[in-house]
Amino acid sequence: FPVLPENENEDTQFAKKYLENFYDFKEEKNSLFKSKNLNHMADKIREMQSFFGLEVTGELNHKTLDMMKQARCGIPDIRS
Amino acid sequence: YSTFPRSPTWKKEDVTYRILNYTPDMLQADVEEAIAKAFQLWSSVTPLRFTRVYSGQADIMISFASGFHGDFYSFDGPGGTLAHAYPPGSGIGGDAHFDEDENWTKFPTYSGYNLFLVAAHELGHSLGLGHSNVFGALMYPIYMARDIRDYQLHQDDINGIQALYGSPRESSPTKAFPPQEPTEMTPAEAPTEMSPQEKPTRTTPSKPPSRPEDCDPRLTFDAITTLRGEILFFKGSYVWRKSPYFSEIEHDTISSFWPSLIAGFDAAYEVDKKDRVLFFKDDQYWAVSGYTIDTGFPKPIQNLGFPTSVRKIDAAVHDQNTKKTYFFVGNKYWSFNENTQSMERGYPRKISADFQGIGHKVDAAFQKNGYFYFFHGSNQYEVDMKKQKLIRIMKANSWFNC
Repeated sequence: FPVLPENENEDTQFAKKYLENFYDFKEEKNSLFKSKNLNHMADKIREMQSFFGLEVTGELNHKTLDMMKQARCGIPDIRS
Repeated sequence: YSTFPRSPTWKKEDVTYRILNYTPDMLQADVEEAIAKAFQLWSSVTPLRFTRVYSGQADIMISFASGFHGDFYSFDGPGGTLAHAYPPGSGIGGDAHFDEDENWTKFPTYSGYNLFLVAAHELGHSLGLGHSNVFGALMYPIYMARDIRDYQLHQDDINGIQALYGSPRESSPTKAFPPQEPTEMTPAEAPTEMSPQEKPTRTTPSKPPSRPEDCDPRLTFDAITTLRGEILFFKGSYVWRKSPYFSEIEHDTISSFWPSLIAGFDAAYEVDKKDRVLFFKDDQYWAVSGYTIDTGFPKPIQNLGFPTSVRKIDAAVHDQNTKKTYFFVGNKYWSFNENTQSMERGYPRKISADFQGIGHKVDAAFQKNGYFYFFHGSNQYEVDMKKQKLIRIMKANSWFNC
């Protein structure tokens, strides 16, 4: 499984916010299963990586984070 | 390209816009011009006409704001989100908001964001387009500084907006006001919702430069190069691509590959072993590898060893066998050693002295399958360099299956 690191560092927080804004990621705040949230986020990372033509790994790797940090339009890329 | 859910569009061709406020980063006139030019991009490829009004409710209300500004998408300070816009609809529908915490600029710089480029993108949303994942497209969500002189929409953007509104009408009447300085209107001509005291309207013209026909016998080229097995023919902002794998010629624009490069090259050549193409325009040159423009460019052509008297070059071709690149200027040529990265001694020499049958200016040149092809006007000359022999003369567009 592409599993995110346990300790939620700043980058993870940033990525979460990015995915909420632009990829319709909704964190289930009171989910008992942390791994479910992580998997859901990894799915969204995959969606974002696919959109930008990055290698689709589901991991919050350097290139993915770099792309997230670029200046951009505020409209979501993916809409539910 | 993509659209918003249910593909909302404006159900009319005359769409109004209003600029509610300004950024202190730019002169008001520059803000107005940037936005008018952004609208012109879209009106040039659709039947839509955009008219600016100065009071009341317009279809597209344009404003600058910081942080929370009354809608669901608060801005986030410098960087990050630059702007957003809403799809066609009443009320906030169509409106475009720009983050005032950004540094807005009239020209693309590395320390700010060009208002024309960002406005053109957001107006794509105001007209119903979503984000595109085509790199180089205007509707690609990531900001990319690029050359805005003679900026053209990417084909993907054109496909998207024409899917929503169709192509421009042949005889789309431009209102009585071509886009010069506003002149006074007679009340009889003023749109009904405006009182005569207000400023007259400005309407965007629709006239994209069209690409010459493939088989036009008069077709000439600015520059030609090979690129990873394909042959790219350049004229103005247009590119004809001949691939060994497809019989059809593909039509693109320079900006669809290299958004920040200027259209209208003078020369181009590929150094195949380095997977690198160099483009020349006036006294500057750029190096690209695939989509990526190498850092540190443009550079002055004098770096290659040209005297300062040479202000531009006509054509260039790289000889894969000798690893030399020949630069053509007027009736002379230079030889550049790609291994030593230096111009060879004893040059310039007369083209006619060394290139059999080529006694005139060369517009473009490339090498393919051991033969050199020199273009002059609407003709091309196939030369066997080893045998120093002119093989045949053909039409310049003979590669297009005419």
